Amino acid sequence: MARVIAVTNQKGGVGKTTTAVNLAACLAAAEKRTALVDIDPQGNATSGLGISREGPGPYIYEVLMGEAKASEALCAGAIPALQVLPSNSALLGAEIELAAVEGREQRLKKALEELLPDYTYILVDCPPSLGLLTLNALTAAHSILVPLQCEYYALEGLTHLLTTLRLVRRSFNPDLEIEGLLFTMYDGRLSLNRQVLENVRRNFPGRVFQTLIPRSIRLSEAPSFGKPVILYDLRSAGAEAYLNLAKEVIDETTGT
Amino acid sequence: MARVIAVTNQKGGVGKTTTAVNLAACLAAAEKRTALVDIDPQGNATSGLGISREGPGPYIYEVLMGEAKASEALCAGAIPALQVLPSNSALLGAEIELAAVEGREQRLKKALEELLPDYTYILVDCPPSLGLLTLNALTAAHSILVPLQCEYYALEGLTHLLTTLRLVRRSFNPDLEIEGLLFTMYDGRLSLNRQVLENVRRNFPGRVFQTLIPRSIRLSEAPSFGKPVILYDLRSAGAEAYLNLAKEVIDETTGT
Ligand SMILES: Nc1ncnc2c1ncn2[C@@H]1O[C@H](COP(=O)(O)OP(=O)(O)OP(=O)(O)O)[C@@H](O)[C@H]1O
Ligand SMILES: Nc1ncnc2c1ncn2[C@@H]1O[C@H](COP(=O)(O)OP(=O)(O)OP(=O)(O)O)[C@@H](O)[C@H]1O
Ligand SMILES: [Mg+2]
Ligand SMILES: [Mg+2]
Repeated sequence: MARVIAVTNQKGGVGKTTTAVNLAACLAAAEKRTALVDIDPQGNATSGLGISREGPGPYIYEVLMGEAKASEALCAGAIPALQVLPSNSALLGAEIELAAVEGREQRLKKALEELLPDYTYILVDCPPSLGLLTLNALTAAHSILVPLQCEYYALEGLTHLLTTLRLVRRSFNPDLEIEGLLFTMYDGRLSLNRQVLENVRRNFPGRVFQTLIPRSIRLSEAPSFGKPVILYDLRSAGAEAYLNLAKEVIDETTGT
Repeated sequence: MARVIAVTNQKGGVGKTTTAVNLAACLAAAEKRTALVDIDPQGNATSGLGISREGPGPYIYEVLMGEAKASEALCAGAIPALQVLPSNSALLGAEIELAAVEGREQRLKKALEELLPDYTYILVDCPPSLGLLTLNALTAAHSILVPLQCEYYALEGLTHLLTTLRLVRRSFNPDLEIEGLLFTMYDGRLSLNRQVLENVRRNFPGRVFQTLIPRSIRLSEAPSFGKPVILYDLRSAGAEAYLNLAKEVIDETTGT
């Protein structure tokens, strides 16, 4: 049965999409059947993998509204073992529309049930907010992977996120775990980065991934070619870091 | 009468808060009476100026819900001519609560009316989403200032934002203008940054601020001291850039 991991942090621009896209690609490259679900109306994960947001669909919007099955909306990703459930701008209205629907926070969980037997990992790329779309992802997930920048505002956001995690566990998903906190755009030369890293490692022992994702220009260039970084520049520091992360996730989830 | 400028972009982490805080501080340093309204539940602009989010309030939440006047919630900023309307986590539930309220998108506009005669500028720091909180800011504003990173995903978000702008003009605020597009974290050595800059300047002639905000570590350190960068390190490249931006905004709005 698939492990569903929500890649989430309501702080903006911390590397959620970059992590969801590249981790999914690396897990697939390791021959683990992986589905990447884009539940962000911006649809960056969809376009970051070169998938159109203009075609007839269906998209995640139709799946959440019960008009299509998840398996009907999945399309091929850049690597054989990778499939993508794409998002388009129809999702922009979904939060207000979902607010009036029965079982509004369970829609994604129900939709993904049919996929669980066919995949090893299902990653969900979340928008930078704590609204109904993110709540759907947190209710459907077995664990959360939290990308973090080593900066002051990002640290402030972490306490918000952990408060939300407690609320979600109490009301919607008691078994929700933390897969790990992942440092992104890390630059060890900057004292602010080193201080934040030490601070978080001390306060969250055993919860921080060993892998640190460095700031790497190749990671921000790859999406303009619609490719994950391992297909854009396999020798880059960014590609190496996400391959290491994939190895850590596989080791952790298979209990080795 | 104050000019109300919404600092907005639904793409996360592009420098909205850093711009709102530092532009407000620089306008105040130029002796223009300025109010900074924080309408982001994360409350980064509030803490970035060293203001507590734990005190009794009132905060922007009470103002939007009609339980307090804006003038009662304003508190002193770091510079004599600067005041701040702070945000706290009570705002997290506001989008769903506001959805059921009469005139839900006009709440901020109505609340700010009493402040217009007393200020030259009112800046509003928006969250990274296109929900009711951002809609309130776009309805209250005379113009929008859009921070942009020179990266692929940020460019994609621009088309979303411009579609939203057309919708807001049609339904809520026909006179909403574009104050300008502002490039942040700019590094001229990176070809991706140069390409995006040329692309946007070509497609939005006369709409892009001359000032380019460089990537400057002092800008990301200043918030951990609760200070705008001009009080943290006046000689830094970040401080100089925001002082230039303030001059550009003043020249543009006073028609010189
Ligand atoms: N390690 C990295 N090195 C260099 N650039 C990076 C790295 N990770 C992400 N970026 C770039 O930083 C920007 C923000 O990353 P990304 O869009 O993945 O964050 P996000 O958290 O998904 O943002 P949002 O909150 O808008 O969803 C993007 O332009 C991306 O290309
Ligand atoms: N010019 C700059 N140079 C270096 N760091 C910067 C610069 N501008 C912003 N930053 C840092 O980048 C991060 C993102 O900036 P900021 O939080 O202002 O963006 P935002 O658009 O307000 O994010 P959100 O979408 O979460 O509201 C912050 O940690 C900030 O300190
Ligand atoms: Mg994203
Ligand atoms: Mg912000």
